[in-house]
Amino acid sequence: QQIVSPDMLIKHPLQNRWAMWFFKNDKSKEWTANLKLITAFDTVEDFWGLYNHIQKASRLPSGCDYSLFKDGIQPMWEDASNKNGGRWLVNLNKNQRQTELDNFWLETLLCLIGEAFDDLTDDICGATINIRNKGDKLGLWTRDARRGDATLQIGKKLKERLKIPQKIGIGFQAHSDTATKAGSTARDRYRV
Amino acid sequence: GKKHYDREFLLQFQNDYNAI
Repeated sequence: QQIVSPDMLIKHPLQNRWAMWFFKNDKSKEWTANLKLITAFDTVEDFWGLYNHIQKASRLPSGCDYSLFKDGIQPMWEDASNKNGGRWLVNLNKNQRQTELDNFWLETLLCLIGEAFDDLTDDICGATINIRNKGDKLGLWTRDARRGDATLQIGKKLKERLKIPQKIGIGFQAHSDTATKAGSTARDRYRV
Repeated sequence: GKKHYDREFLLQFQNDYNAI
């Protein structure tokens, strides 16, 4: 038997417990039936244990999503924690699936588990990556779309961590606008 | 009292004993 040093068994606790979800678009089932909780974790090592053993987002079939949300918040508009909120949306072009998507998603995950948003951590609900043939999307979901200053600070931090060039803007859309939109996209409440 | 981890700190554990 291998003798394991106690140091090897120490795990680093996270500020929040996070749950990873997976969505696969099976049109024969209800939307909610297609959304599955993979597992929840609350240490750095358990995050990596999960991340290292699931498929990279860029290799998922079109129509699939990964979501990482605080434990207890479901990755849907209807959840009590999400319904007054919105999301910062990063739209990727088709080329970026191979060049940027996995890096963007990992960086977003590290922002979440590492509490990169500092005092605004309570505004953060989670994030979702949508794999779609028409264009992949990364969304950072927040709790309250009316909190303008907080929302803008979160957007700026996200843009900084993803190293999105200054000249490229990203928009924030309230879930209530997205749910009632007439066209293909909801209006931006904020932009950075 | 909050647990903040920067990206470099988090990345060093990707291939840690407990993670693999």
